[in-house]
Amino acid sequence: GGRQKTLKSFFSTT
Amino acid sequence: MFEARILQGSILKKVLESIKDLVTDANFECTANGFALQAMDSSHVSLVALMLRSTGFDHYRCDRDVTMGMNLLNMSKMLKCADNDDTITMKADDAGDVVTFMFENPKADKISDFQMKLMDIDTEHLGIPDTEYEATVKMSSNEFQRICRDLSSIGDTVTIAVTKDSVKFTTSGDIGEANITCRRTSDGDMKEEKVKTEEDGEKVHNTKSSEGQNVDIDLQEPVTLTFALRYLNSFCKATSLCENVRLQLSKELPVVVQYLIEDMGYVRFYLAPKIEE
Repeated sequence: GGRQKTLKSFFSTT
Repeated sequence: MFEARILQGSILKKVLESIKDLVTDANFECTANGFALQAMDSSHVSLVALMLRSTGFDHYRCDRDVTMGMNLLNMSKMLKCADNDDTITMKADDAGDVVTFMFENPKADKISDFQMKLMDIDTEHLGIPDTEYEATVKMSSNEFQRICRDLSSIGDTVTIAVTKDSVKFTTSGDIGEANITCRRTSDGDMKEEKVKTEEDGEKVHNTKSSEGQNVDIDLQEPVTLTFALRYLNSFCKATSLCENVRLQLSKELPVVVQYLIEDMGYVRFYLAPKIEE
């Protein structure tokens, strides 16, 4: 069922 | 000096139980606002954000911001030594390297204190922007847990499709496939009143409703997203914190799964979707 994205592809590190 | 006393110690115990399997080590940020945490799982696919506002504690003192790095499994071991009806007090010196957990029974004739070593944890903090989500679903947390558990016996992922009138959970695996549709309950069945508070978020009081799934849908745009059930099942360990769970979804964004902690704050889980190639 698709490729698992990581959160870093949506949110930037601060 | 940091000192925070919570009358209903079971809340802290439940919070820890809900996050300790997802995250190993985490920094708790103690500020005048409250006791907060943001941490990702080791594969950086999911994130937990916890907020326990200072106003929700029976006593709260934080002279200056303190970061306390803790191993959550060890913290959970210590909190398990508190009874559910114990009052729990957390204490730390500004420059200290230990945190003290003090447990007091309701009769105040048994007082325990446990000291846990703090750790230096190098973590990445993610900036999560405030987003208007395309779909917001509120439903019984027990029902959501049940659906995630049932579907994970059939497949590894769930596709969540939200429309104006329903939310549909679909999975498939070697043995077959499964669809569970929860229809939106008619307006007003989800009795709640919202009170805007000064900081972050809203306080929601829910009164127990007698029957049904109590599904409330707020939709800008229909959304369909696919997620790994393993993580959702882990989030559901927070079920006992709140009668309802709120799911927020937008196209190609992580889902937000929120459990409110009455009068105190929330635990929110973020999970990155699976994207078709």
